[in-house]
Amino acid sequence: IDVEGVHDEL
Amino acid sequence: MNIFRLAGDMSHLFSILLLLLKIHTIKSCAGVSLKTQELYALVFATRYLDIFTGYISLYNTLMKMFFLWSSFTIVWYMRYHNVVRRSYDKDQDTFRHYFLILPCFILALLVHEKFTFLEVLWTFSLYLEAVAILPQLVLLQRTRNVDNLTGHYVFFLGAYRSFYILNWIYRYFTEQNYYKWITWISGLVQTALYADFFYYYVKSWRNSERLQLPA
Repeated sequence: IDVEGVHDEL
Repeated sequence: MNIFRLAGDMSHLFSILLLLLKIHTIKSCAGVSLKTQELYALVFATRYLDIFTGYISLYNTLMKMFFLWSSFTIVWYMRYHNVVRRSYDKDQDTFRHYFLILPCFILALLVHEKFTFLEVLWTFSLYLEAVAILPQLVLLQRTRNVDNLTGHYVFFLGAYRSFYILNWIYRYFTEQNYYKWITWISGLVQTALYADFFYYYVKSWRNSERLQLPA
């Protein structure tokens, strides 16, 4: 789940 | 995490390990562009500032630390190592990489998701990563004869980008509200830059001969 402003990819 | 993203990350990791292996064991960086390596170090330094502000997973943090450490280590080897730096093709590696940095920064100031310090730097790193391979591709084209390790390095970098595109397609269909225009477009530009190289790489591999690029 993608939280706004958080980049979970590298 | 899906299989495409993992495959992409592993290709990326593997490409860097190949390059480090070449530099560390053969003590040579012939055919490797210092300009590209410096750009990657800047890409990681500006993208992974969130290592201090947010936590996603141990995997995420460790990978970020590896990419930061390895990119600066490679630059250090090429610039300062007594033996390695002598094998650097300085006269061939003439791409003016500074000219890439400023336009990417201006573009990040204009086109971004949010106007915050970290977000603008993160966006800048995406734009810069998209074009950071250019000095390396120009150097390969100039020297034409590509040694195996350098060829594989660029191949696995390109594989990493291709897997990420599959990852975005997968995420778009499996997650709600997953769309990232900036990431996608800069990712597509980056992958497109490899297309020409890929063509000659696969051709030489099929004919099982040494990779030679046209002048």
